[in-house]
Order: sequence, then structure tokens, then C-alpha cells
Amino acid sequence: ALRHNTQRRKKHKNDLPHPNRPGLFDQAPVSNGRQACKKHELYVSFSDLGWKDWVLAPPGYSAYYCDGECDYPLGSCMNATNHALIQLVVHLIKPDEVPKACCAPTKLSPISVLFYDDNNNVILKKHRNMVVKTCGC
Amino acid sequence: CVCGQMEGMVHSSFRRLSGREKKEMQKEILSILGLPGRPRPHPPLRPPSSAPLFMLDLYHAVSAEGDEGPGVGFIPESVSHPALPTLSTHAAPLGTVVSEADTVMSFVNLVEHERDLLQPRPYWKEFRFDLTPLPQGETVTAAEFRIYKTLTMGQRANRTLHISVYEIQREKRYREPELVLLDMQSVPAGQEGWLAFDVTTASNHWLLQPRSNLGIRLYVETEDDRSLSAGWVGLVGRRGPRSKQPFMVTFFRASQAPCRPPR
Repeated sequence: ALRHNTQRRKKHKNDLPHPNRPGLFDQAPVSNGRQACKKHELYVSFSDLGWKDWVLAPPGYSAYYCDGECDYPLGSCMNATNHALIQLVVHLIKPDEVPKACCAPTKLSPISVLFYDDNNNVILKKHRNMVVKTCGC
Repeated sequence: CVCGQMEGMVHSSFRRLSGREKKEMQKEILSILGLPGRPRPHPPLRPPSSAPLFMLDLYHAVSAEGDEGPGVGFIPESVSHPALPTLSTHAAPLGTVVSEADTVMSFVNLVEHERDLLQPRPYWKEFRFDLTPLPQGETVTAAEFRIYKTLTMGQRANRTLHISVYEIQREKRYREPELVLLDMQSVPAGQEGWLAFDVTTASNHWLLQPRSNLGIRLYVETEDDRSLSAGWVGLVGRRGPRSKQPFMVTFFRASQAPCRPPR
């Protein structure tokens, strides 16, 4: 959803934003009751999910996500990098309405999952760029 | 950045979620990881067997490779340097295959036919694997048939055994089927360990035409072309220990131009 910000200065229509111009949330900490971007850790435990009998390894994995003004909701089909790119594109089109992406994963690490299928076959699935190790917030 | 501030919070809050919310969260995690979900029927507790042990070795190797950064061709001992020296010929290509694979699948042996000591020569043993549950959008880069050789009594240790694996291409009634040689290895009779045969060509045929999957046939011969029974030379079959039963492992790589689902 687009977040309208009336406090930002009005720009002329032809005044294209410079790519390096600071975004709305570049100055930290963010005031006006807004929560500054923070990186959080979420541990996904396969045993807590009740999958220990069919997921052989790992026991779980640590995922990182950003929460705050520059959050990128991680969905099933979009990763944080895609969100950052899209937000940057939308910011270039509507600089007054959408802040520049100021946070994106800078290091992604792979994870592998080993599990059984219906036919007792064992599958090793590798995800090359899955877990965000560091981000730019 | 405030890192790890909420560590453990979501972990514990998962227990407080309602049944429906838990299901939704589980579904989302499954979707992110590309997992199909809990196998059906619900699997009983399985004792350790050969394929899961091999896959665990592979998993640890892949995880170590990920920790050390991309491009590190670290392959576990059991994969790149199996006990039998003849297998070392597979080490280099397999190392690359493992590093580059996006999915690795092991297949359990479903059928085992045999012509053994009670029947006329040549002796052989057949194996069959069901390759139908395959990852979508991925292609086979390599496939191996792995069989364990134990030491047996009454054999000359220095004798060389020629073990060959064929793809059964066409079965004919009352006649021998059409066979195509896939791989052959020469092994000292006095050695024990895993043998890995390259069956990539056959697996590609089976993927393109699943109905053509008639399995593979294994022959053992001495240097003077004398046929021997697989069981007699110590090759472990379905009736052997679970940790030494034969299986097939296939390496897949995602297509370079993946089809993105419309959003």
C-alpha cells in the first residue's frame, strides 16, 4: 500500500530525484512516532512445527527480517531484494508518495533442507539466496 | 540495526497461536521453502537406512560449503572418495555436480529380480526405481546407482571382478531384453565399500518416457569372462542390512531461465 506523506516538500514534476538523494527514512532515528527500521531474528523450529519426523535436517533455521518504516514484507513469492527494487522504482515514479528504499539485504546465505517424500525417497533441496544475513538498515 | 532483539519471541508465540493460524503459518513456511508438506501416508519411525545416511552426509557437505562461501568444492569423504579405489574416477565430476545441484533425490529400490546360482548362466540382478515424483522446472545433471560390496568367504582377494550395469530398454517375451551398457567397473574381490555407477543416460530416458523405465541389470564377471552371482561376490541387495541396501541418487539443477508464476 502506498503511504502518503504530506510533510515532505513538494517537488516540481520534472524534478527527477537523484538516485543518491537521501530517502525519507535515511535519517535515523526516525521521529514523529514512527518506528525506526530494525532487524529482527526469527528462529523457525521444525520440531515446534511438528515436522521432526519428516524433515531430517536441519532442526530449524534463523531468518532475519526488517521491521519499521522501511519494512519489506517477505511473502512466498517475493524476497526482500525484490521489494527493495520495486520500492525504488515506485519511488522514482512517485517520489512524493513513496520513500526511497533505504534498506535491502546486503548478504544472503543459502540453506538446505533434507526431507522425506510420500514414497520414502529422501530429497535434499538447496536454496541459494534464502536467509538474509545482513541488511542495509 | 538492533539485531536479535526479538529472538525467541516469535518462537514462543507460535505456541499461543490458534489452530488455524498455526496451519496458515506452517503453509507459508512450506511455500517459502518449496516443501510439499508432510508425506502421506504418515511415515512411521524409520530405522537408519542407506539412502538417508548418504543424503545426510551430502547435506553436511553442502552446509559446510555454504558456510565457507560459494565456489568451495568441498565434498564429503563418502561421496567423493568412497571406500573402493575404482570409484575415484567419479570424484571430480561428482564434486562439481553436488556443488551445482539445486535438488538431490535418492530413490529406494522397488523391485529386485535375480538369476542366481540355481539357474543357468549368465547370472544377473535387476533393480527398478520410480522416478516420477520429480522437481518441476529442473533438469537431471547426473544420476548414480549405488550398491554396497561386502567381503565374502571363498574368494581370492586379488581376483579382479568386472561389474557392469545395463539399462533394460525393451523386454521381449521368452527372449533376452535389449540392454544398453551404462557403466562398468573393475573391482578387487578382496575390497569392501560402496560402488557407484553412472546411470545418467538411463535416468534421462526414464524422465522423458516414464513407461520406458524397465530398470537396470547388473552383471558380474571374472577376468576370464566367467559369470558370477551378485550375491556370491558380496553385493548387498534388498535382503541385506538396511544401511547397506542399494539405492539411486539423482542430481537436479534448476533451469537457467525459470518460469516465474504470474502475480
